[in-house]
Parts: sequence; structure tokens; C-alpha cells
Amino acid sequence: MAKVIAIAIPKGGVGKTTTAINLAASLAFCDQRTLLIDLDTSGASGLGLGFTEANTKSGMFEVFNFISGLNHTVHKTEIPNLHVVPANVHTLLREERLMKLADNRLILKNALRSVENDYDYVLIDCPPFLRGLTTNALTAADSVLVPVKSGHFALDAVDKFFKYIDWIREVANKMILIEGILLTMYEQSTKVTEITTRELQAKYRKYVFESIIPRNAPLSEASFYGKPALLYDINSLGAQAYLDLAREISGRSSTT
Amino acid sequence: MAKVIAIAIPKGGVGKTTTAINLAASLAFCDQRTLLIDLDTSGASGLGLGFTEANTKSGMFEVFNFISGLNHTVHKTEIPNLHVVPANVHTLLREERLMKLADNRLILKNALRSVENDYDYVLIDCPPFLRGLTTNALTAADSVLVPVKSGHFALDAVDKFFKYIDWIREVANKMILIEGILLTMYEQSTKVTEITTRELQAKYRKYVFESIIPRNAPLSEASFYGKPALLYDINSLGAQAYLDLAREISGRSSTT
Ligand SMILES: Nc1ncnc2c1ncn2[C@@H]1O[C@H](COP(=O)(O)OP(=O)(O)OP(=O)(O)O)[C@@H](O)[C@H]1O
Ligand SMILES: Nc1ncnc2c1ncn2[C@@H]1O[C@H](COP(=O)(O)OP(=O)(O)OP(=O)(O)O)[C@@H](O)[C@H]1O
Ligand SMILES: [Mg+2]
Ligand SMILES: [Mg+2]
Repeated sequence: MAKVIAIAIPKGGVGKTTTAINLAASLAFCDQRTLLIDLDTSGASGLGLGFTEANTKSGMFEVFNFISGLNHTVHKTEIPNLHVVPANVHTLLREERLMKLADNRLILKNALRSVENDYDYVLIDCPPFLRGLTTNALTAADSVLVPVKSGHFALDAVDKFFKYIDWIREVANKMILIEGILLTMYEQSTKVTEITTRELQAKYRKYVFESIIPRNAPLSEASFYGKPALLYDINSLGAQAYLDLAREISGRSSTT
Repeated sequence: MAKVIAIAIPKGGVGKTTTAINLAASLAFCDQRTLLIDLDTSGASGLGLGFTEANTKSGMFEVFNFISGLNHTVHKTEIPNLHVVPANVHTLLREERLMKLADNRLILKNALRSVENDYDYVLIDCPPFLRGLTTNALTAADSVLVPVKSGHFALDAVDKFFKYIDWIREVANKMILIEGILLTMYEQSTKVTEITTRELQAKYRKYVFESIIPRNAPLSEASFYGKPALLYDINSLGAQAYLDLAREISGRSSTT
């Protein structure tokens, strides 16, 4: 029975996709059968693993249109234990259609039944807004991982997101847990990092992961080659940090 | 008659809000009467200039609900020539409502009539997705400014956005121009910057601004104090870069 983790926060560019790709790859590398679902119409998670329109046979667009079951949209990757379902949107018309269909928040939860026994982990990459697709993800998920890049606007987004998760717990998914708050693009000893970290520790100490993802160029470079950082440069600080996170998460799974 | 510039791109965290705040402040500093409209339900543009729920009397939420005219929602700021209309959303329910109302793409265009003779520039901060609010902004705008932070996903977003602008030109606003592509959070001499810049120059050379916004901590620090960078640290590279951009833009206005 897979553990389903949504990677989400209503703030842009804080490393949701980079975390989805690299945590999924790291879990797979640690022998966990892992499925990465791209629920962002930008298709960035798929893109970062080399999936373009040309080599994608079907994806979340087909799943939400009830054209394909989820088990028929999985794609293998260079990493043995890692499978991906790309978004497969590519046009404005298909994006519009998927957004409308996503107003039914149960589609993903139901779709997951066809694959939940084939994997240890299912990770869901979400877009930077709350309605539709993110609501589907949180209705379906066992837990949510919240990436945070230091800055004033990010703190505001965390507070807003936690209120939203409370609402999800009331109306759509009473079992949902917080997997953790992940500090991303972290730069030690800067004023902005100090203010943000102090604020997060004050309100959310128990949720903050031990593992911290540093700002590290290979994490951005790797996406140009359609590879996770551990295939592009396994010794980089970024690749190692996501491996640490994978161990931290899979370590706790055995106790819950 | 105000020149209306939408600041938009369907990619998160690339400096849309930071550009909206600091370009607006810089234009005002150069004696241009400037209005900044926050069309993002996160309320980040307002927040970065010190507007919270407590000190906001009304905003874009009231405008879209036809409760207030735009001329009755403007707030003064510390800078004489700079006015702001905050989003004034603050709750999940109000966010849901505003998103629904924004499906009518003519609301902002019509609302702007009550203020267009009071300003030289109206800047609109947009959320990181295309439908609803961004469509309202581009239907109302004379031009669109496209911020780009180096990276693989950003390049994809630019291509997608230009296709979307073509569609806007066909169905909603045949006069819309590209104000320019703005390189933001720029880090010289990195692999990712080189790949991104080369690609942008190959396809979009004529649109790329001369002014480049460097990665510069004061641009992020200033938002914690509710101030634009030029009030927080006018000598910082970030504050100076946005002043350069303001001069580059207002310089060309006199020739078009
Ligand atoms: N730790 C890091 N160090 C350096 N660059 C990073 C790091 N994490 C992410 N990046 C880069 O920053 C950019 C934004 O990251 P990413 O796309 O993963 O964020 P996101 O939250 O998914 O954005 P969106 O809200 O648009 O979906 C990407 O170009 C990515 O390669
Ligand atoms: N040139 C810069 N140097 C350093 N930090 C920056 C710079 N530009 C923006 N930032 C910081 O990066 C973060 C993201 O910027 P910003 O919120 O302006 O992006 P955005 O595109 O509006 O994001 P969203 O898509 O979520 O609306 C903010 O914390 C901001 O203060
Ligand atoms: Mg993403
Ligand atoms: Mg913003």
C-alpha cells in the first residue's frame, strides 16, 4: 500500500518540482518503488526527467478525462524503481479543460486505486495555487510536504497553507498529516534566512525536517539534461541533501 | 492617459511581485504618477509595501464584486507619486469568489476607466497561472513585461506565455505589445545563466531589456520592512537596477 505524499504550497518557485523530482529519484535509489505524478499543467516534473510531448504516450490529462487508468499512463525512467506519470497537457485548450475537470476533487483519489499496491511511495507535484489540482492532491494524499524558500512572502504562504490544510481535514480528508516543512534553496547566514527560519521555528518547529536543501547549482543544471541531480552529479551537495531527506522520510515510515 | 503594463508569466517565483513593487516605486521616484494593482490573491504586492488586512480599507476584491470603483480603492504610500490597490483577499472563501468572478475577463478593463487619467503608469502584479486574473490583466493592458529567472522550466514558460499572448491578441486585445523580457535574480557567469540567456537571445533578442536585475539580498530584505528597495537601501545594486529599468521604460514611452 503506497504512502501518498503531496508536494505543495501556494507560493511560486520554491522548489516543489525540484523536490518532487529529486526526492522521488532518491527514494527509488534507496530501493523504494516510487511513482511521481505531475499534477502541474506546466509539465515541469516530467520535463525535468526528460519527458516531452514527443515521448509521452499519455498522462494526467488522459486520467482526468477518464480516457486512461493511471496504471496505463506510467512511464519508466533511467532509474529502475522510478516511474512517472507526466501531465501531458502541452496546449492552452488542454490546460483549460484539465483545470475544469479538476474541480471534481475526488478524481485523483479514485484513480490511485489502480496503482496503490504497485508502489511504496507516490509523490505528487502540485502547481502554486490551491484550487482544483492541489485540492485533488490533498484529498488523495496521506501527507503533505511543504517546501519553503526563505523570504517574507513564503512565510505568509505557509500560514495560509496550514489554514487550508485544516479545511481539507474537515471536509475532504480527515487523516491527512504534515510530512514536514522542507527548507529549500537554503543560504546559510543571510539576514532573510535568519528571519524566516526564526519565524518558522517559532510557529512550526515540530514540522521542520532535519534535512535542509542548500542553494546548489547542479540542482538547476540537472533539469536541462532531463535528469535528477543524483544521475547528473551524485556528489553535489544538492544530490546528497535529497538522499538525506529520502532516508529521513523512509526512516520514519517504518515507525508510523 | 495611463500606460497600463501587466507583469506576468506562468512560472512561480521569478520576481513578478518584486518587479511590480520596485518598478512602480522607481517610476514614482522619477516623477511618474504610478498606480500598482495587486491582482494576486496572495496579496504579496500589497504586503511588500506594508499593506495588511488591518490597514487596507478595500481592494481588488471589492472592485471585482462591483462594491467599489477602482478610484475608491487606491491607497497612498510613503512615496508621493505611488498609489496601490491591494488585493484585499485574506481568506480562502474570498479567494474562491474572486477566482470565479475573474472568469469575466473584461472587469479590470472597465474598472480602469475611473483612474486612467489620474496616472502616467498603471502596473498590474499577476499570479503564476494564466486563467482568470492574468487574462483580465492582459485584456486591460497596453503591454506586458515578462520577468525571467534563469532555468530550464523558465524557458518553457516563456514559449508557452508567448503563445498565450498571441491568443489574447486574437480574441481579447489586438493592440497588446511586449514591453520586454526582464532578466531577474541574475547571476553572472553560471552555467544555468549562460544556457538560459543564449536560448532567450536566439528566440527573443529584440524583447530583452538592457537593464538586468541581479540577485541582491536587499531586494528580498526590503519586503520584510514593507518598503521598496529604494527606501530600504537606495545604493544597493537591486535598487539601482530597478531605477535603470524605470528610466529605460519611461525613456521609450516618449517615442511610442
Ligand atoms: N536548491 C536549489 N538550488 C539551486 N537552484 C534550485 C534549487 N531548487 C530549485 N532550483 C531552481 O529554481 C527554479 C525554481 O524551482 P522549481 O521549479 O522546482 O520551483 P517550483 O516551486 O516547482 O515552481 P512553480 O511554483 O513554478 O511550480 C528552477 O529553475 C530550479 O531548477
Ligand atoms: N533580484 C532578487 N534578488 C534576491 N531576491 C529576490 C530577487 N527578486 C526576488 N527575490 C526574492 O525571491 C522571492 C520570490 O520573488 P517574488 O515573490 O517577487 O516572485 P513572484 O514571481 O512574484 O512569485 P509568485 O509566482 O509566487 O507570485 C521573494 O522572497 C523575493 O523577495
Ligand atoms: Mg513546479
Ligand atoms: Mg508574486
